Amino acid sequence: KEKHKILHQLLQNSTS
Amino acid sequence: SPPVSMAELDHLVQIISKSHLETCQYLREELQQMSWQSFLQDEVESYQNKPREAMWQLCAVKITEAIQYVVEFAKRIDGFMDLCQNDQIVLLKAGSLEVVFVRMCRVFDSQNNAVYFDGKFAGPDVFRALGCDDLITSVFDFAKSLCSLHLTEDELALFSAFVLLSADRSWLQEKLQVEKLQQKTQLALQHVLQKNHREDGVLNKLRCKVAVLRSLCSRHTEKLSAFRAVYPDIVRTHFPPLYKELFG
Repeated sequence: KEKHKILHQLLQNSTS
Repeated sequence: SPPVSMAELDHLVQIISKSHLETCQYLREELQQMSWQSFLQDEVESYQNKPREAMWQLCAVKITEAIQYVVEFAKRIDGFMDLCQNDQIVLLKAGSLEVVFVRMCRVFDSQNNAVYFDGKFAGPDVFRALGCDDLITSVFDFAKSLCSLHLTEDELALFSAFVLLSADRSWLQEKLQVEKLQQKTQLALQHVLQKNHREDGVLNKLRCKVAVLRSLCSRHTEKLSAFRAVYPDIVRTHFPPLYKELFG
């Protein structure tokens, strides 16, 4: 997860 | 596991098709309005005269834009967000570019062998400055062959989900969960193909495409590492962070 912070953040964002 | 009912398959097809259309980046109506306008010769030449690193950066930006829509597509697939976060990341890291290549056939003009890129339709020659003509040719060939299947939007949606939910990716922690999801997606894909009265061989043709997609993506990674060996600073400072995270 640490190595993929951006992807992890995109997955956390509410489905825009 | 318990047999999947027809109603459940219909429901899955509906959800995945809706997710696809909500996140497909280019609606069919938009594509039709564009009337397949291709780049003029002087525009083609301006791309060809770009420095290699500038064209690489432009393509990395375009790929990253498309991948962000694929991430949104994945988030809307029934069951994907129930997977553990590690596996969500593994599936997207391995499969997002594959889905971009699948989606490419929606914006591909088979007659003129051109793909929608940076505002107009571009032939393979537009990408000459990249120095990856062999890979570009293979990508165009793949798009043309997928186009020849004339998949409908819901067939494309299901095939995209099937490609993404690949249970054989390495580093998956809950392989069985992904397998179950992929099997249900495959049943839904078969269900759609039957409902649309497609001839029998289509599912097998789609299965063969999966191997081609894997090859295209590994060749992309090879080309990127060769490019980065020559231009390490360009990649570090000018390439989109998400692109570097996925392919770096």
